[in-house]
Amino acid sequence: KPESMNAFALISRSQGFNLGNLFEK
Amino acid sequence: MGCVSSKESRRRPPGYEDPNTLARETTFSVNEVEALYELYKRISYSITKDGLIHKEEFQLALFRNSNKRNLFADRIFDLFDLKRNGVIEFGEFVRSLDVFHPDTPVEEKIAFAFRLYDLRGTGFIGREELKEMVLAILNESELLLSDDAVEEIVDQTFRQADMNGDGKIDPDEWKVFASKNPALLKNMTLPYLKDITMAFPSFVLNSGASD
Repeated sequence: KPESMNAFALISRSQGFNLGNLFEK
Repeated sequence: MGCVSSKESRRRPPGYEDPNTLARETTFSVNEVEALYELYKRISYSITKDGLIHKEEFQLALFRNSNKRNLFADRIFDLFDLKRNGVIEFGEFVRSLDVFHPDTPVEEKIAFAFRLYDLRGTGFIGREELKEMVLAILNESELLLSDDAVEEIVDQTFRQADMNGDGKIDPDEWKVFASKNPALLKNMTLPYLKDITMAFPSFVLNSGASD
């Protein structure tokens, strides 16, 4: 439960942070 | 540095910077910087074709959609735009991506993530900022949660991270919290950067380096 209630864990999953997409053609 | 071949300088767009300089200042080799330039060209010529990355081009590369607004993509763009002139130049692109290199010390990643989350640039992460970011990720994920549930997530996070209980997460508290929860920094490392010359082999054709 503590992990699921961690706001930063939620936020870090944003597509906006997924810079790996920059490398996709 | 005044002796630049005129032919060479005419070919280079405004935001271009010497790969040797960038390689000296970052984890990347000259070849890797040149491979990053191939990626940079693809993004920076996708819409405006001026050799600079505009926000719409950044959004297009991230989301396949130049109009998609996203709070966190905005934050990344703003932090990459070191000169704060509304575009990402090549040197800014390389120096910023350097933070995401697998070999970059975790302290640098922790510091960069803190600046991302410090939405108002106050030097700490406040409760309202955290709530705003939680609402943004819920909106992005199309998840519906009651305001009470959102408040509970924010409260619980502050109970864990705000160690002195002053209602703010300062850089030292963030460092301790992120060190204890390394999964939070997963998005700060891009394995792609280890193999960038393999991903963009065409850099060899345009390379000015002899190695």
